[in-house]
Amino acid sequence: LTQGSPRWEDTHLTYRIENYTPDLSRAAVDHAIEKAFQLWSSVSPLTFTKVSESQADIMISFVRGDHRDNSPFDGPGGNLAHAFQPGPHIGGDIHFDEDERWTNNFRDYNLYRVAAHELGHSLGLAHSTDIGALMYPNYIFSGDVQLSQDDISGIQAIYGPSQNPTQPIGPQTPQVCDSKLTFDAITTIRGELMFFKDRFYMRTNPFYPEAELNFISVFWPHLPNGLQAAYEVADRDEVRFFKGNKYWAVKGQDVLYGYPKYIYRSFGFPRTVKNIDAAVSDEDTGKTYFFVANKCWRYDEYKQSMDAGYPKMIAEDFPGIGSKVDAVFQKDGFFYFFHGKRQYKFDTKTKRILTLQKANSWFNC
Amino acid sequence: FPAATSETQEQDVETVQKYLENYYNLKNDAKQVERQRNNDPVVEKLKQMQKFFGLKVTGKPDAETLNVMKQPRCGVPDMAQFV
Repeated sequence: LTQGSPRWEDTHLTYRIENYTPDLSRAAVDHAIEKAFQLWSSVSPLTFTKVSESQADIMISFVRGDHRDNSPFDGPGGNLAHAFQPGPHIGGDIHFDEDERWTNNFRDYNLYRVAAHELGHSLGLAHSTDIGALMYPNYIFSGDVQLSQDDISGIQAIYGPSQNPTQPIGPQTPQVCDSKLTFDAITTIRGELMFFKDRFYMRTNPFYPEAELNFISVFWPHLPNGLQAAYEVADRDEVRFFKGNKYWAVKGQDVLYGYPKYIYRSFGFPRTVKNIDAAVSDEDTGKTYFFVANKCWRYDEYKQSMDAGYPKMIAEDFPGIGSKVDAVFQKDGFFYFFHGKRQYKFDTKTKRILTLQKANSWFNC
Repeated sequence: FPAATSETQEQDVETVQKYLENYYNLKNDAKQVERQRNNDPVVEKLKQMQKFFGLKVTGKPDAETLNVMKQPRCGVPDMAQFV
């Protein structure tokens, strides 16, 4: 919350768009701003009415450089926009830097995304340290604009709950040192490990003790959230991501042309398989294991076909790891299986579990 | 200025100074911080910023910190009122 907890006493507010950026049509600007208001009114008692003349509570304008509010803009990049806390006159007003390019898609900078953030300030919110929150200071566009639980808790702390019979809840950002942390997928990638959960990836690097957490869209804007499996075919420098009955292939940050593809056609799964739980490719043998419910398939990357005799029960090839796999990767010849908060280090040669650890043991907590 | 790593370029020094003035109230608070603990206000503010962004709190403009400072962002300060 902003220092001093400024708020609007009247929760029925007006707003006016004083001028328009030439980067978008007027209708696109109106729509982006309207959606930003709807975002906040859907989780609070606040209502917003657009007016076209005279003074409104929240005046919205596109300006550049020094625009006489003691906070000049700085040209392209850097400072994108600002907004003033609730109050009379300039209070609540939102200024967008006209030296930026405003868009209604992935390209920098998405107006709806920035407007949703600035409106949080106009209503009394300050910046959040939660990278998954709209009120995080830095611009990150993950493809969709949604209030996180942190944003919702903030606005409801100022104005109370929405009149909505079902209280809206928002996504929580994973905490890398949460001992209850579980994963959607894990893969090696060019010698590193990448862990996936909801909209986020986590990775460690030897130079920096804290695990890095950010949006998957920072690397692969067009991958869906909530990935279910991922594995690397190292000698092709390719990583494959699975969700539902489709998969995407990437090389570094580039999604390869012609994806997504269907798992049935590419790997020969029966149509009864609706999604993959986990996958790992054994670098030594070129065999890729797919885990689906309590079964596993084995695919030969060289022959590009499923091996005969599969599917098998997971317990036949990997005794002791249980009958469900959330995620799996290979490192230094061993398989690391993840199910819930547990992680099994497995020796595929002796078919034995070597260690049992917490799922987040890789994050130096 | 804090004992920054040798390869910190001149413009990085300026980036840090400007960023802390814009978003961490460096100028206005400098006197106060100096008086209180006879500390370098830039180091204090740098630590505040590193803590806010979940970076390693070193008080030095390391590469991770500079990387965050160079990202496009909102003009409202992280640690002060914007009125």
